[in-house]
Amino acid sequence: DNHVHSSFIYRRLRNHERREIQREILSILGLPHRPRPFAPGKQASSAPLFMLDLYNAMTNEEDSEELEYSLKGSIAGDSRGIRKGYPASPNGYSQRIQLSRMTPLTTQNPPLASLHDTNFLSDADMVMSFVNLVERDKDFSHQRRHYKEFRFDLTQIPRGEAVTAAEFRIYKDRSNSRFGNETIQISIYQIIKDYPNRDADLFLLDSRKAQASDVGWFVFDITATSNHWVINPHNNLGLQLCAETGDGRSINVKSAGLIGRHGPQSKQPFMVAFFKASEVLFRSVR
Amino acid sequence: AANNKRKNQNRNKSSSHQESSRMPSVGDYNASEQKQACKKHELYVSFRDLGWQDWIIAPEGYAAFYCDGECSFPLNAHMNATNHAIVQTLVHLMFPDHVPKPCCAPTKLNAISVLYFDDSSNVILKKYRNMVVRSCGCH
Repeated sequence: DNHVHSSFIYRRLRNHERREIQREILSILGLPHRPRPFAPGKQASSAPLFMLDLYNAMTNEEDSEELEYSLKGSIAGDSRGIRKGYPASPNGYSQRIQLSRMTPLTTQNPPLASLHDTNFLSDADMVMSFVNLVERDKDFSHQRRHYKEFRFDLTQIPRGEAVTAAEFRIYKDRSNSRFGNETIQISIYQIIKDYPNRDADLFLLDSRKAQASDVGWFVFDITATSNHWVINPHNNLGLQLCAETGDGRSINVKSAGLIGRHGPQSKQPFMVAFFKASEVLFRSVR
Repeated sequence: AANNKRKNQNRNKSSSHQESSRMPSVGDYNASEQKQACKKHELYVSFRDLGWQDWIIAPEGYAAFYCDGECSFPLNAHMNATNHAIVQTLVHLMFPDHVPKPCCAPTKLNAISVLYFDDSSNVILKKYRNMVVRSCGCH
Protein backbone atom coordinates (compact mmCIF):
# COMPACT_ATOMS: atom_id res chain seq x y z
CA ASP A 1 0.00 0.00 0.00
CA ASN A 2 3.00 2.28 -0.39
CA HIS A 3 1.81 3.56 -3.74
CA VAL A 4 1.82 7.17 -4.84
CA HIS A 5 -1.76 8.29 -4.37
CA SER A 6 -3.14 9.05 -7.80
CA SER A 7 -5.83 11.26 -6.31
CA PHE A 8 -3.16 13.83 -5.37
CA ILE A 9 -3.98 16.70 -7.74
CA TYR A 10 -1.05 18.60 -9.25
CA ARG A 11 -1.72 22.33 -9.36
CA ARG A 12 0.26 25.58 -9.56
CA LEU A 13 1.42 27.00 -6.27
CA ARG A 14 -0.47 29.97 -4.89
CA ASN A 15 1.61 33.08 -4.11
CA HIS A 16 1.84 32.51 -0.37
CA GLU A 17 2.76 28.84 -0.95
CA ARG A 18 5.46 29.94 -3.39
CA ARG A 19 6.92 32.36 -0.87
CA GLU A 20 6.70 29.71 1.84
CA ILE A 21 8.61 27.16 -0.25
CA GLN A 22 11.17 29.81 -1.31
CA ARG A 23 11.76 30.67 2.35
CA GLU A 24 12.07 26.98 3.21
CA ILE A 25 14.63 26.32 0.47
CA LEU A 26 16.72 29.41 1.33
CA SER A 27 16.83 28.25 4.94
CA ILE A 28 18.01 24.81 3.82
CA LEU A 29 20.65 26.38 1.52
CA GLY A 30 21.71 28.61 4.42
CA LEU A 31 21.19 31.78 2.36
CA PRO A 32 19.87 35.05 3.83
CA HIS A 33 18.26 35.97 0.51
CA ARG A 34 18.23 34.74 -3.09
CA PRO A 35 21.50 35.60 -4.83
CA ARG A 36 21.57 38.22 -7.60
CA PRO A 37 24.45 37.13 -9.85
CA PHE A 38 25.46 39.10 -12.97
CA ALA A 39 24.38 42.43 -11.55
CA PRO A 40 25.49 45.18 -14.02
CA GLY A 41 29.28 45.31 -14.24
CA LYS A 42 29.77 41.85 -12.73
CA GLN A 43 31.53 39.55 -15.14
CA ALA A 44 30.13 36.12 -15.89
CA SER A 45 31.77 33.34 -13.95
CA SER A 46 34.31 31.23 -15.77
CA ALA A 47 33.52 27.82 -14.38
CA PRO A 48 29.89 26.82 -14.99
CA LEU A 49 30.84 24.04 -17.45
CA PHE A 50 33.41 22.56 -15.08
CA MET A 51 30.97 22.78 -12.15
CA LEU A 52 28.17 21.30 -14.26
CA ASP A 53 30.45 18.31 -14.99
CA LEU A 54 31.08 17.95 -11.25
CA TYR A 55 27.34 18.23 -10.58
CA ASN A 56 26.61 15.46 -13.09
CA ALA A 57 29.40 13.32 -11.64
CA MET A 58 28.10 13.89 -8.09
CA THR A 59 24.53 13.12 -9.14
CA ASN A 60 25.65 9.96 -10.96
CA GLU A 61 27.69 9.00 -7.90
CA GLU A 62 24.55 9.26 -5.74
CA ASP A 63 22.75 6.99 -8.21
CA SER A 64 25.53 4.48 -8.63
CA GLU A 65 28.65 3.26 -6.83
CA GLU A 66 31.22 5.62 -5.43
CA LEU A 67 32.66 7.83 -8.12
CA GLU A 68 36.43 7.75 -8.36
CA TYR A 69 37.44 11.36 -8.74
CA SER A 70 41.01 11.11 -7.70
CA LEU A 71 43.90 13.38 -8.38
CA LYS A 72 47.07 11.29 -8.34
CA GLY A 73 49.55 13.67 -6.94
CA SER A 74 53.00 14.68 -8.03
CA ILE A 75 55.68 13.63 -5.60
CA ALA A 76 58.37 13.31 -8.25
CA GLY A 77 58.93 11.28 -11.38
CA ASP A 78 56.11 10.75 -13.73
CA SER A 79 53.02 10.37 -11.54
CA ARG A 80 50.12 11.80 -13.46
CA GLY A 81 47.11 13.77 -12.65
CA ILE A 82 44.31 11.56 -13.83
CA ARG A 83 40.58 11.78 -13.38
CA LYS A 84 39.19 8.27 -13.47
CA GLY A 85 35.54 7.47 -13.93
CA TYR A 86 34.96 11.06 -14.74
CA PRO A 87 32.67 11.78 -17.68
CA ALA A 88 34.76 13.43 -20.40
CA SER A 89 33.24 16.85 -20.77
CA PRO A 90 32.99 18.87 -23.97
CA ASN A 91 35.63 21.28 -22.77
CA GLY A 92 39.04 20.83 -21.28
CA TYR A 93 38.59 17.52 -19.44
CA SER A 94 39.37 15.23 -22.33
CA GLN A 95 42.33 17.47 -23.32
CA ARG A 96 43.32 17.49 -19.66
CA ILE A 97 43.50 13.70 -19.57
CA GLN A 98 45.57 13.70 -22.80
CA LEU A 99 47.76 16.39 -21.27
CA SER A 100 48.38 14.36 -18.12
CA ARG A 101 49.47 11.45 -20.33
CA MET A 102 51.86 13.64 -22.29
CA THR A 103 53.44 15.69 -19.57
CA PRO A 104 54.57 13.89 -16.43
CA LEU A 105 53.95 16.14 -13.44
CA THR A 106 57.52 16.51 -12.38
CA THR A 107 58.38 19.33 -10.03
CA GLN A 108 61.82 20.74 -9.46
CA ASN A 109 60.94 22.06 -6.02
CA PRO A 110 59.47 19.68 -3.42
CA PRO A 111 55.73 20.42 -3.65
CA LEU A 112 54.13 22.18 -0.75
CA ALA A 113 51.71 19.40 -0.04
CA SER A 114 51.95 16.12 -1.85
CA LEU A 115 48.61 15.55 -3.44
CA HIS A 116 47.42 12.08 -2.53
CA ASP A 117 44.68 9.81 -3.70
CA THR A 118 41.52 11.08 -2.19
CA ASN A 119 37.97 11.05 -3.23
CA PHE A 120 37.44 14.80 -3.18
CA LEU A 121 34.08 14.70 -4.75
CA SER A 122 32.17 12.14 -2.72
CA ASP A 123 33.75 13.41 0.51
CA ALA A 124 33.01 17.03 -0.32
CA ASP A 125 29.86 18.66 1.05
CA MET A 126 30.47 21.65 -1.14
CA VAL A 127 32.53 22.65 -4.18
CA MET A 128 32.94 26.30 -5.07
CA SER A 129 34.53 27.93 -8.12
CA PHE A 130 35.69 31.54 -7.83
CA VAL A 131 35.70 34.33 -10.38
CA ASN A 132 39.08 35.97 -11.01
CA LEU A 133 38.83 39.51 -9.60
CA VAL A 134 41.92 41.03 -11.22
CA GLU A 135 40.72 43.92 -13.36
CA ARG A 136 43.86 45.10 -15.10
CA ASP A 137 46.24 42.57 -16.61
CA LYS A 138 49.81 43.58 -15.77
CA ASP A 139 52.22 41.86 -18.12
CA PHE A 140 55.65 43.11 -17.35
CA SER A 141 57.40 43.60 -14.00
CA HIS A 142 59.98 46.14 -12.84
CA GLN A 143 62.68 43.50 -13.17
CA ARG A 144 61.48 42.83 -16.72
CA ARG A 145 59.66 39.62 -15.85
CA HIS A 146 56.47 38.52 -17.69
CA TYR A 147 53.63 37.41 -15.46
CA LYS A 148 49.85 37.36 -14.96
CA GLU A 149 48.10 38.07 -11.68
CA PHE A 150 44.94 36.39 -10.36
CA ARG A 151 42.85 37.34 -7.33
CA PHE A 152 39.97 35.33 -5.77
CA ASP A 153 37.70 36.47 -2.98
CA LEU A 154 37.50 33.62 -0.46
CA THR A 155 35.50 35.63 2.05
CA GLN A 156 32.22 34.51 0.37
CA ILE A 157 32.61 30.97 1.68
CA PRO A 158 29.49 29.95 3.64
CA ARG A 159 30.15 29.67 7.40
CA GLY A 160 31.29 26.32 8.80
CA GLU A 161 33.03 24.98 5.68
CA ALA A 162 36.69 23.84 5.79
CA VAL A 163 38.82 23.67 2.61
CA THR A 164 39.91 20.08 1.93
CA ALA A 165 41.49 20.79 -1.47
CA ALA A 166 41.93 23.75 -3.81
CA GLU A 167 43.15 23.99 -7.40
CA PHE A 168 44.03 26.79 -9.78
CA ARG A 169 43.09 25.84 -13.35
CA ILE A 170 44.38 27.49 -16.50
CA TYR A 171 43.91 26.43 -20.10
CA LYS A 172 46.91 26.15 -22.45
CA ASP A 173 46.61 26.42 -26.20
CA ARG A 174 49.47 25.74 -28.63
CA SER A 175 52.34 28.16 -27.85
CA ASN A 176 53.52 30.75 -30.32
CA SER A 177 55.20 29.05 -33.30
CA ARG A 178 58.55 30.71 -32.53
CA PHE A 179 58.90 28.27 -29.58
CA GLY A 180 58.81 25.28 -31.95
CA ASN A 181 58.43 22.30 -29.65
CA GLU A 182 60.50 23.69 -26.80
CA THR A 183 59.80 22.72 -23.21
CA ILE A 184 58.06 25.51 -21.28
CA GLN A 185 58.07 25.73 -17.49
CA ILE A 186 54.82 27.16 -16.05
CA SER A 187 54.98 28.23 -12.38
CA ILE A 188 52.41 29.56 -9.93
CA TYR A 189 53.43 31.74 -6.98
CA GLN A 190 51.62 33.13 -3.95
CA ILE A 191 52.16 36.89 -3.60
CA ILE A 192 53.55 37.41 -0.10
CA LYS A 193 54.19 41.16 -0.22
CA ASP A 194 53.52 43.82 -2.84
CA TYR A 195 55.78 46.87 -3.45
CA PRO A 196 54.98 49.99 -5.51
CA ASN A 197 58.26 50.17 -7.36
CA ARG A 198 59.80 46.69 -7.35
CA ASP A 199 58.75 43.08 -7.87
CA ALA A 200 56.56 41.48 -5.23
CA ASP A 201 57.91 38.90 -2.74
CA LEU A 202 56.70 35.51 -4.03
CA PHE A 203 56.42 31.94 -2.74
CA LEU A 204 56.54 29.12 -5.30
CA LEU A 205 53.45 26.93 -4.94
CA ASP A 206 53.66 24.58 -7.88
CA SER A 207 55.10 24.30 -11.39
CA ARG A 208 54.65 22.18 -14.51
CA LYS A 209 56.66 21.42 -17.61
CA ALA A 210 54.83 21.43 -20.96
CA GLN A 211 55.69 21.10 -24.61
CA ALA A 212 54.94 24.20 -26.69
CA SER A 213 52.48 22.04 -28.67
CA ASP A 214 50.54 20.81 -25.59
CA VAL A 215 46.85 21.76 -25.40
CA GLY A 216 44.54 21.35 -22.37
CA TRP A 217 43.87 22.33 -18.76
CA PHE A 218 46.72 22.73 -16.27
CA VAL A 219 45.80 22.09 -12.64
CA PHE A 220 47.93 23.59 -9.85
CA ASP A 221 47.45 22.58 -6.21
CA ILE A 222 46.90 25.66 -4.00
CA THR A 223 45.28 23.93 -1.01
CA ALA A 224 47.70 25.23 1.63
CA THR A 225 47.49 28.80 0.30
CA SER A 226 43.69 28.72 0.18
CA ASN A 227 43.45 27.57 3.78
CA HIS A 228 45.87 30.34 4.72
CA TRP A 229 43.72 32.93 2.89
CA VAL A 230 40.50 31.68 4.50
CA ILE A 231 42.06 32.10 7.95
CA ASN A 232 43.90 35.37 7.14
CA PRO A 233 41.88 37.12 4.42
CA HIS A 234 44.10 40.24 4.66
CA ASN A 235 47.06 38.10 3.45
CA ASN A 236 45.22 37.23 0.27
CA LEU A 237 47.25 39.25 -2.26
CA GLY A 238 46.57 36.79 -5.05
CA LEU A 239 48.65 34.56 -7.30
CA GLN A 240 51.24 35.20 -9.97
CA LEU A 241 51.64 32.92 -12.97
CA CYS A 242 54.73 33.04 -15.18
CA ALA A 243 56.23 31.04 -18.03
CA GLU A 244 59.89 30.42 -18.89
CA THR A 245 61.75 28.61 -21.63
CA GLY A 246 63.99 25.67 -20.75
CA ASP A 247 66.98 28.03 -20.36
CA GLY A 248 65.14 30.20 -17.79
CA ARG A 249 64.16 33.07 -20.12
CA SER A 250 60.88 34.73 -19.00
CA ILE A 251 58.32 34.73 -21.84
CA ASN A 252 54.98 36.43 -22.33
CA VAL A 253 52.27 34.25 -20.76
CA LYS A 254 49.96 34.75 -23.73
CA SER A 255 52.61 33.76 -26.28
CA ALA A 256 53.18 30.61 -24.17
CA GLY A 257 49.58 29.75 -25.15
CA LEU A 258 48.07 30.30 -21.66
CA ILE A 259 44.49 31.68 -21.82
CA GLY A 260 43.77 34.67 -19.55
CA ARG A 261 40.57 36.41 -18.50
CA HIS A 262 39.88 37.67 -22.04
CA GLY A 263 39.83 34.16 -23.51
CA PRO A 264 36.60 32.30 -24.43
CA GLN A 265 34.44 31.87 -21.31
CA SER A 266 34.79 28.07 -21.35
CA LYS A 267 38.59 28.39 -21.17
CA GLN A 268 39.07 31.26 -18.72
CA PRO A 269 41.24 30.50 -15.68
CA PHE A 270 39.50 29.92 -12.37
CA MET A 271 40.03 28.55 -8.91
CA VAL A 272 38.00 25.67 -7.47
CA ALA A 273 37.90 24.60 -3.83
CA PHE A 274 36.44 21.47 -2.20
CA PHE A 275 34.94 21.79 1.27
CA LYS A 276 33.86 19.57 4.11
CA ALA A 277 31.26 20.92 6.51
CA SER A 278 33.03 21.40 9.80
CA GLU A 279 29.81 21.95 11.74
CA VAL A 280 26.21 20.84 11.26
CA LEU A 281 24.09 23.84 10.36
CA PHE A 282 20.91 23.62 12.41
CA ARG A 283 18.02 25.27 10.65
CA SER A 284 15.81 27.64 12.58
CA VAL A 285 12.75 25.91 14.02
CA ARG A 286 9.74 26.86 11.93
CA ALA B 1 -11.72 -0.70 23.03
CA ALA B 2 -12.97 -4.03 24.46
CA ASN B 3 -12.00 -2.93 28.01
CA ASN B 4 -13.70 0.45 27.59
CA LYS B 5 -16.80 -1.22 26.25
CA ARG B 6 -16.88 -3.62 29.24
CA LYS B 7 -16.57 -0.67 31.68
CA ASN B 8 -19.40 1.08 29.87
CA GLN B 9 -21.52 -2.09 30.22
CA ASN B 10 -20.90 -2.25 33.95
CA ARG B 11 -21.74 1.41 34.26
CA ASN B 12 -25.05 1.46 32.48
CA LYS B 13 -26.68 -1.95 33.14
CA SER B 14 -29.86 -0.76 31.52
CA SER B 15 -28.39 -0.44 28.11
CA SER B 16 -28.13 -3.99 26.93
CA HIS B 17 -27.88 -3.18 23.27
CA GLN B 18 -26.35 -6.01 21.30
CA GLU B 19 -23.93 -3.64 19.48
CA SER B 20 -22.13 -2.34 22.57
CA SER B 21 -20.95 -5.79 23.61
CA ARG B 22 -19.79 -6.75 20.14
CA MET B 23 -15.97 -6.78 19.73
CA PRO B 24 -15.04 -4.36 16.95
CA SER B 25 -14.66 -6.74 14.05
CA VAL B 26 -11.75 -6.38 11.66
CA GLY B 27 -14.32 -5.05 9.22
CA ASP B 28 -15.32 -2.23 11.64
CA TYR B 29 -11.67 -1.53 12.45
CA ASN B 30 -10.72 -1.33 8.77
CA ALA B 31 -13.90 0.58 8.00
CA SER B 32 -13.29 3.11 10.76
CA GLU B 33 -9.58 3.40 9.89
CA GLN B 34 -10.17 3.27 6.12
CA LYS B 35 -9.82 7.06 5.93
CA GLN B 36 -6.31 6.60 7.32
CA ALA B 37 -5.18 4.13 4.63
CA CYS B 38 -1.50 4.59 3.81
CA LYS B 39 -0.87 7.27 1.19
CA LYS B 40 2.44 8.41 -0.29
CA HIS B 41 2.20 11.67 -2.23
CA GLU B 42 4.84 13.15 -4.51
CA LEU B 43 5.58 16.83 -4.12
CA TYR B 44 7.56 18.25 -7.06
CA VAL B 45 9.38 21.48 -6.19
CA SER B 46 10.25 23.26 -9.43
CA PHE B 47 12.93 25.97 -9.21
CA ARG B 48 11.55 27.30 -12.51
CA ASP B 49 8.05 27.70 -10.99
CA LEU B 50 9.74 29.59 -8.15
CA GLY B 51 11.26 31.96 -10.71
CA TRP B 52 14.75 31.01 -9.64
CA GLN B 53 16.15 29.60 -12.90
CA ASP B 54 18.49 32.61 -13.22
CA TRP B 55 20.64 31.61 -10.27
CA ILE B 56 19.95 27.92 -9.67
CA ILE B 57 21.83 26.18 -12.48
CA ALA B 58 20.73 22.60 -11.65
CA PRO B 59 18.55 20.69 -11.02
CA GLU B 60 15.30 21.95 -12.60
CA GLY B 61 13.57 20.97 -9.38
CA TYR B 62 13.28 17.93 -7.16
CA ALA B 63 10.60 15.38 -6.40
CA ALA B 64 10.02 14.37 -2.80
CA PHE B 65 7.47 11.98 -1.40
CA TYR B 66 5.55 12.76 1.71
CA CYS B 67 3.44 10.25 3.54
CA ASP B 68 0.26 10.23 5.54
CA GLY B 69 -2.11 7.62 6.89
CA GLU B 70 -1.23 4.29 8.37
CA CYS B 71 1.12 2.00 6.52
CA SER B 72 2.77 -1.23 7.04
CA PHE B 73 5.88 -2.31 5.28
CA PRO B 74 8.34 -5.17 5.34
CA LEU B 75 10.64 -4.91 8.35
CA ASN B 76 12.73 -8.01 7.69
CA ALA B 77 12.48 -11.54 6.29
CA HIS B 78 10.46 -12.95 9.18
CA MET B 79 8.46 -10.06 10.51
CA ASN B 80 6.94 -8.91 7.22
CA ALA B 81 4.68 -5.94 6.76
CA THR B 82 1.38 -7.73 7.30
CA ASN B 83 2.48 -9.62 10.42
CA HIS B 84 3.92 -6.44 11.84
CA ALA B 85 0.76 -4.45 11.13
CA ILE B 86 -1.47 -7.17 12.71
CA VAL B 87 0.70 -7.60 15.79
CA GLN B 88 1.12 -3.85 16.23
CA THR B 89 -2.61 -3.22 15.73
CA LEU B 90 -3.71 -5.97 18.18
CA VAL B 91 -1.31 -4.77 20.86
CA HIS B 92 -2.51 -1.20 20.22
CA LEU B 93 -6.11 -2.37 20.71
CA MET B 94 -5.18 -4.01 24.00
CA PHE B 95 -3.15 -1.10 25.29
CA PRO B 96 -4.32 1.86 23.20
CA ASP B 97 -2.70 4.40 25.53
CA HIS B 98 0.72 2.78 25.44
CA VAL B 99 1.21 1.21 22.02
CA PRO B 100 0.83 3.32 18.85
CA LYS B 101 -0.85 2.11 15.75
CA PRO B 102 1.44 1.17 12.87
CA CYS B 103 1.81 4.49 11.05
CA CYS B 104 3.63 6.02 8.16
CA ALA B 105 6.95 7.93 8.21
CA PRO B 106 9.81 8.60 5.81
CA THR B 107 12.12 5.57 5.92
CA LYS B 108 14.48 6.19 2.97
CA LEU B 109 16.02 9.62 2.52
CA ASN B 110 18.16 10.60 -0.47
CA ALA B 111 20.66 13.39 -0.94
CA ILE B 112 20.11 16.18 -3.42
CA SER B 113 22.89 18.25 -5.02
CA VAL B 114 22.22 21.88 -5.93
CA LEU B 115 24.38 23.96 -8.31
CA TYR B 116 23.89 27.71 -8.06
CA PHE B 117 25.46 31.15 -8.50
CA ASP B 118 26.16 33.31 -5.47
CA ASP B 119 25.93 37.12 -5.44
CA SER B 120 29.47 37.40 -6.83
CA SER B 121 28.72 35.02 -9.73
CA ASN B 122 30.92 32.37 -8.13
CA VAL B 123 29.46 28.89 -8.67
CA ILE B 124 28.60 26.71 -5.68
CA LEU B 125 27.85 22.98 -5.80
CA LYS B 126 26.37 21.80 -2.54
CA LYS B 127 25.27 18.31 -1.50
CA TYR B 128 22.41 18.03 0.98
CA ARG B 129 22.24 14.60 2.54
CA ASN B 130 18.91 13.17 3.75
CA MET B 131 17.03 15.85 1.87
CA VAL B 132 14.46 13.94 -0.17
CA VAL B 133 11.95 11.37 1.08
CA ARG B 134 12.07 8.35 -1.19
CA SER B 135 9.91 5.83 0.66
CA CYS B 136 7.54 5.56 3.59
CA GLY B 137 6.87 2.92 6.16
CA CYS B 138 6.37 2.21 9.85
CA HIS B 139 8.69 3.78 12.33
